[in-house]
This record gives sequence, C-alpha cells and structure tokens, in this order.
Amino acid sequence: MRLKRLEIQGFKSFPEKTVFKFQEDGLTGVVGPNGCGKSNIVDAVRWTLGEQSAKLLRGQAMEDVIFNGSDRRKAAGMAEVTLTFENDGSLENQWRDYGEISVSRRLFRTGESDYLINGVECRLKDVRELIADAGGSSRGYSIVEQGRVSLMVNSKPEEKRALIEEAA
Amino acid sequence: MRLKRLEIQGFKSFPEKTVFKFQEDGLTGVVGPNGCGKSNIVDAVRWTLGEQSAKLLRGQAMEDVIFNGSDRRKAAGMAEVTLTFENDGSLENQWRDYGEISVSRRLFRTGESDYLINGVECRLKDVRELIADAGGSSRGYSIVEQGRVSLMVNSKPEEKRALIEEAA
Amino acid sequence: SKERFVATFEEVSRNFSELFPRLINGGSAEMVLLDESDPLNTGVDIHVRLPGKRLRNMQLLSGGEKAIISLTMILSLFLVKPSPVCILDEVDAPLDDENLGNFAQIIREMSSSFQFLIITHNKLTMEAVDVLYGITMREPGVSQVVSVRLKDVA
Amino acid sequence: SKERFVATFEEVSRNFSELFPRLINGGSAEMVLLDESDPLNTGVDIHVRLPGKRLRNMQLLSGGEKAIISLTMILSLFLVKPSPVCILDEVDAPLDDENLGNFAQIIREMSSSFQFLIITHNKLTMEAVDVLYGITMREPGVSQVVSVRLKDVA
Ligand SMILES: Nc1ncnc2c1ncn2[C@@H]1O[C@H](COP(=O)(O)OP(=O)(O)OP(=O)(O)O)[C@@H](O)[C@H]1O
Ligand SMILES: Nc1ncnc2c1ncn2[C@@H]1O[C@H](COP(=O)(O)OP(=O)(O)OP(=O)(O)O)[C@@H](O)[C@H]1O
Ligand SMILES: [Mg+2]
Ligand SMILES: [Mg+2]
Repeated sequence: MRLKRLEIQGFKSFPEKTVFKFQEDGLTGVVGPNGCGKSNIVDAVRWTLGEQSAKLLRGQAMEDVIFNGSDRRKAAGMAEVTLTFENDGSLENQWRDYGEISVSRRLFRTGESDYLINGVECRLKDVRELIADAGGSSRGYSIVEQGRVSLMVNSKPEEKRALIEEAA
Repeated sequence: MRLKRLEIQGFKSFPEKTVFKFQEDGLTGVVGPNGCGKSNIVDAVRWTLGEQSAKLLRGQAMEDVIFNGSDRRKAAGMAEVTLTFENDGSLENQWRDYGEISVSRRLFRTGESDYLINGVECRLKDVRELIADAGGSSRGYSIVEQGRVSLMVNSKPEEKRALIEEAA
Repeated sequence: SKERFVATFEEVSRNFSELFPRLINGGSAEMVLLDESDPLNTGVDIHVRLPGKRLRNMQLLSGGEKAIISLTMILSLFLVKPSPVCILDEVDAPLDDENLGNFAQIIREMSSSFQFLIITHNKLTMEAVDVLYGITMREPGVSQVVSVRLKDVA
Repeated sequence: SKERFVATFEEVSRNFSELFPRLINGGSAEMVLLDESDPLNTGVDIHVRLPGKRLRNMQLLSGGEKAIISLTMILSLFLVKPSPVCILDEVDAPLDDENLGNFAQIIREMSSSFQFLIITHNKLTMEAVDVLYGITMREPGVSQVVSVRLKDVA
C-alpha cells in the first residue's frame, strides 16, 4: 500500500484545508523557510497513524496540535488529518476490495476525538491493525524526524535486534 | 585573552604536527568533507582546556584521542595539543608579563600525561585556574559542539540560571 | 520464530552491505549477530570500514558518518518491509556535497518502487526530486502550500 | 551575590532582546526571571514572539527556530563574559537561507572584537569568513590542512 494523498485541516500551523498528492514513481520534496510548517506535516502523518504521546509531537497536551490562532485568525475548534492509501490488493481484511483506503483522525478542543476508516467511525485499534497490515507505524523506522537521524548508530545491540524483528 | 594559535600533533586524525593561526579581527572558518577531522579540532581544544571525560570527546577511554594509525601509518605513541593565547594584560597571576601564554597537554599511550604552561610542567589545577581567569572552560557556553546547538532551548530554568551565574 | 529472524536479518544485512558503499565512496560495512549460536536472543551490531581508517569505536565517527550509517540501516530495513511512505525530515543536514549526491541518487532509485517524502533545505536534494512542495507563511502564522512540479512524471 | 547576578542577568537579557530580531526577521524575545522577588534562587526563562504566531509552548517551535533561540542565548552570554575563542560546530545546519545570512552578518560583526571559529558545510557561511581552513584526507585516514585566505585582513 502506498500513500496517495494527505489532507490537513486545523492541525498545527495549517488552519486551511491543505492537500498533498503523491505521485506513484515519484520522489516528493518539501521545502520552505524555518518555522513554515514542514515538520508539522510529518507530525500530522504520525498523529493520524495513532501517535498517543503529545510530547513526541512536540506538545504538552494533545490539544496543542489544534491550530492555536494567529494575528488575524482565531484558534480552530478541531484538527482533522486524512491519509489516503492506494490499495494494492495486499490487505486481507474487510477493506480488501476498495481501490483506496482513507484513515482519518479528528480532535475537538472539547477533547472529543474520532478515528475513521473510509469515512466510517471506528476505534484506534482498527486503525492500528490496518496500518500494521500495511507495514506502517507511527514510530517505525520509516519516519525519521528532524534531528533524530543518528539515533540508530547510537542504539544498543538489543535495540538493533528489535528493528530487525519489526521488519520480520 | 584571545586564542592566537592551535597546534595539534598525534591527536585523533592528526598524526602530523598541524598549526592553525587565528587572525585578530578575523573570522575563521573550517570546511571539508564528512569525517575529514573538523570536529576533531574542537575536541583538541576542549581536551587541552582540561576535559576529563573521554565520553564527552566521543571516546571510550582517554587513550582513544591518540592517533590510532591508518592504512599506511602506525599508531602514534603520544598526543600533544598546544593552545597559544595573546596576553592582553588582563591576567593577575605570575604569567601577566608574558606577551603570549601557551597551554599544552600531552598523553602517552603508556597512560602518562602532562600539562604545561609556557613549556613548564604544571598541574591540571594550574591550567584550569589560568583558563578560568581568561574566561575559558572546556564545557562553557562558548564551545557549541556538533548537534548540540538546540540544547539551550530545551534546558530547565535552573540550568539557564546557571549559565547566567557562569557569566557573572 | 528463529528461522524468520535469521532470514530477515540476512536480508537486511545484504541490503546494508550493498547500500553502504553507494552512500559513502570507498566504504564497506556489515551487520553482525553478536552471538550466532543464540539467534533467538542475540543482539545485532554494525561493523564499518572507511577508506584508510582504523576504526576504534563507532562513537569516534563524525556527525556525517554516523548519519550515513543510520540512513543505510533505515533504508535496509525499509527495503525488506516497506511502509506506505518513508518520511525523511532534514536527514541530509550533516552531509557534505559528495555524500549529498550519493544520497540523492539512492533515494531517486528507491522512489521508483516506494513512496518517499523528503524535507530539506539542501539545493542538491531539491534537484533530485520530481515534485517539490514549497511551504510558506505568506500570511504570518498560517502555513500555505505552493506546489512546483519539476519534472514530468509518467 | 544578589546584585552581581541581577546585573549580569540584565546585561545578558539586553543582549538577548537586541540580538534576536537581527537573527530572525520580525522576531522579538526577552529573558525573564521566574520569581523576581527571589533573585538568589529564581530560575530564568525565555519568551519569544515570531511574526503572526501565537506561541503556546517553546517545544512546538521548529528545529531552525530553536537553534536560533539557543544561538542568541549563547552569543548574549558571550558578549558579557567572552572566552579566548567561541567555537561553533555546524550550528548553521538547520538554518534557511535568510537566517543563514543574518547569522553570518552577526558573527562577522562580533568577530571584530572576539575570536570565532566556525565549522560549516554551508556556502553562505563560508563566504562570510576571512580565513578559511580546508581539511582533507588526501592521504586516507590522515587529516591535513590547506589554508585559503579569502580576504585581506588588516
Ligand atoms: N497548534 C499550533 N497552532 C499554530 N501554530 C503552531 C501550532 N503548533 C505549532 N505551530 C507552529 O509551527 C511552527 C513550527 O513548524 P515546523 O516545525 O513544521 O517548521 P519547519 O518548517 O519544519 O521549520 P524548520 O526548517 O526550522 O525545521 C512553529 O513556529 C509553531 O509556532
Ligand atoms: N584516535 C584516532 N585516530 C585516528 N583517527 C581517528 C581517531 N579518532 C577519531 N578518528 C577519526 O576521525 C574521524 C572523525 O572526524 P571528525 O569528527 O572531526 O569529522 P568531521 O570533519 O567533523 O566530519 P563531519 O562533517 O561529518 O562532522 C572519524 O572517521 C574517525 O575515524
Ligand atoms: Mg522542521
Ligand atoms: Mg563534525
């Protein structure tokens, strides 16, 4: 399953609905000045894959991921991010006949929070299983956050073993 | 007191005696490919200022700072680094009439180690007092090692206070 | 199971030894099992050789060298068990020009089979991508996207 | 003593507020005593404003923003109590072009009174220095220096 599209709204510095499309066979780059929101995109992906720790998203509470307002705009009431995958037929579950599979996460400032698969509300557990089937993870080796690239060299032999087990 | 000259021999990847001169009124840059030895220069300065922890010099034992040999050269028997300062008259001690003050550190593979001020053997304590008078320190805020620039932002209020006290 | 771990280890290890010299010219590297007689529990370590250098311990390596070793490991794992996307946020920051070029080339090749999203400030890396999203805060505090297609993608 | 700490704090704090907008265009920042009634024990914190942004907590800031805040603090301390040399090893790695230019300018100005040694892979920073030492490993495993004087220094 490859990632086809990413939609961000109300998440961190993205109050407006923002869509990123990813080409098959293509390398996608993201550039821009310091603080413009590039790493926030990475946070949006990890959040939707089920990241439960606000601290690992640079926040103090999960509410910190909701757009906090700017000089001209007031704070958003909700953050929503949707990941859309191209189903290459590798899934074994109830979603196997869909051409595309989308996973969404929503958080309201009230604290209410939802997960959706193909627009249908579900549990975090369902999202995690789906993502795991697809080979994804909010904390796997495939997302290397800013400043963390050298961690693997410093890791202990047991930790390197754990990475091999993850890939098994 | 400003740093005037740095001489490195047998230290890490510098088997040959290497001299860096620093212009008054000038900005000095160091460039080169990955692994060519730039950060080793920083380690050489901190080592001579009295750094006692091999780990903070990326080593496992202090012997790791002695040139370990290459394809063509065998390992060195000793590492020696000399820092030469221009004496701007600000020192109050026995060195105050010297135009230049040099501090050297030597380590032999046997484990024998020396400190010298103006070529005269002395104790680590003497080097530390001299460096402290000059405003230096092996671990002060004025040496920012690779990858560590953001540490200050993450530091606690007590730690920021400690930095102010250091500058007092 | 024991066989599955060993099989996975061997595949990751093959990738590792094949990729490393392509990321650092003249370099070679292997992954090793610390205790081959105990595959169910043994730790895994890395041995690296860099041109001319006698390596004493991995911590003595430079910032760039460590980043490249880590990246090689990440890509080696990814090739064995890919994810829907591989996201690399400023991993090229410590790399010199030559290693930047090697890295860009490897990522380009891999992107024909896997989805990569790479965040960078580096001109060389920017030139290697097919689609470039530029993020701005033209309205202060608000991220907006401008997409720039650099190359025609079939 | 209490007076000495407060005097030092005020001087560092003045530097901090003066330097920050010159490192990040449109930014402003202060250092604050958490408990002004207890100068002997109080911790010290930083408040930062970036154009258009409503800052919730410092950890949410970007890699480049955090690096610049740290650098501002380091330089502010250095101006109050300098060392024989200020060594900056690849501190410019996370900076975008505009902030690189600001950083280079500040370091250049300060280098007329203090000794700076800056290690970098960045072209903009390289252009700002007066003397450039190039390190190579022409003989593998052995560091050698080539010095390139870029500008005439009086
Ligand atoms: N909930 C929020 N509401 C509004 N803005 C936010 C929120 N959370 C974070 N931000 C802003 O996002 C900015 C950081 O964005 P990000 O980390 O994506 O930058 P970046 O483009 O990666 O920059 P760099 O190149 O320096 O790494 C910060 O300035 C922060 O104020
Ligand atoms: N005792 C030693 N003897 C010989 N070589 C050593 C010794 N200690 C470290 N080295 C070598 O020094 C190299 C690292 O040097 P350094 O950290 O200065 O690189 P660098 O120029 O800063 O590179 P980067 O741009 O990647 O940060 C390593 O490859 C290491 O093998
Ligand atoms: Mg970032
Ligand atoms: Mg280095």
